[in-house]
Amino acid sequence: NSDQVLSITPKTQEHVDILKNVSTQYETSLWQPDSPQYIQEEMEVHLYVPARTLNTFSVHVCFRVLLANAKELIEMQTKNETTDPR
Amino acid sequence: SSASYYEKYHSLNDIYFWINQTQQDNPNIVKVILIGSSSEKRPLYVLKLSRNKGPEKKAMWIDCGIHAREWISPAFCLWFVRHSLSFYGQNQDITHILDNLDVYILPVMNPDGYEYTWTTNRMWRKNRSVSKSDNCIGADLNRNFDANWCTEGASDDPCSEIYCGAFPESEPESQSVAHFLRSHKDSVKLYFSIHSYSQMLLFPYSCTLDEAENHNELVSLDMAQEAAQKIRRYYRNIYKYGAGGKTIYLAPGGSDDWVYNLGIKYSFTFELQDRGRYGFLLPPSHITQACNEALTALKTIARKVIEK
Repeated sequence: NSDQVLSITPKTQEHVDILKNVSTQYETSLWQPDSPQYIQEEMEVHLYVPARTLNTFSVHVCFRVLLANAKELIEMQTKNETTDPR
Repeated sequence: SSASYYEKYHSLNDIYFWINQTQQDNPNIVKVILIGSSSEKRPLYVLKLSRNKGPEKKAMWIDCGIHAREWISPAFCLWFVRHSLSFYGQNQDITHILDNLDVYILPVMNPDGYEYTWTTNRMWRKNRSVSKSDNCIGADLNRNFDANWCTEGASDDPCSEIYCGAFPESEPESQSVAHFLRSHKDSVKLYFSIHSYSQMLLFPYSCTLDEAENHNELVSLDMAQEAAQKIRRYYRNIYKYGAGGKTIYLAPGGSDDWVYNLGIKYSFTFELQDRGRYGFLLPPSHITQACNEALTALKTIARKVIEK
């Protein structure tokens, strides 16, 4: 139910191609590297995936979840605090 | 402002309010300079901190917020100004720096992008300029400077996250910064560009794998290495350091390389916390440490440059 950030390290050229495809064709945001063109084997890739997209795709590459509650973090950061003394 | 103000992220309007308030509260030290405007015509304000009247001193430049989603970067610029104004006369390092250098600070270099991350898409990276030939929006301002512009490591596709723009300095944000630095190149001796994330202290070149002329000096014990060691000693955190191209990958058109080629030989790009867990979503509770360790590195390098 929340946006997530995944860490994925492609081991083969096929993994690289899958990641390049996922990070350009879906509603994801590449955090690291700056652009899909930099993705290569053994490079750790950080991919932000919105909840609505998480439900619709799967990648057959091992990954770990860096951040399971990205949406909550965003809400926390943009919270309008009326008690701010300024 | 209360200290807690600096431990939060702020909307663009809040930052503009803060710039105005900071000048009003410190009229003898802070001057606000309008250096240009963004694609969507938002003002680009530089704060000049100058402790002593009299002849122009040598200067240091700091810009923050080139990439919209890197929120810790503008937070650092605000942090630096507060530190400079609050601890002058108390902290030896900042006192020494402000006694010897004027400081120019651009808190948000990409205001359109920053606003867009607050209102529409938190993960937006580029500016918000409209490409005439395409539906895609935005250029990567850190690929838009005239340093091996749009060669390997940048893209000429307007839809790419690393789109280099139509031509060098095609974007009003990079053009404004370049124009200001060109006209102040005789006084500005030290340049910092603040980014996130991945915890690195980088220096030229990023646009080529060649080493800068003074590479050994920049990497040496009294510059990047010393700065990284201090962060490790005081904050138990590891920062990598080195030339951008070799430490990460080729990225032409960056501001730090362009500044270096302009003749400002002490040119650094900092990538602040963290190393990926929170990335661009670094929680407000981490702002203090992220800014303090960057401040330590910046002060270490600035003191060395003053000595030299």
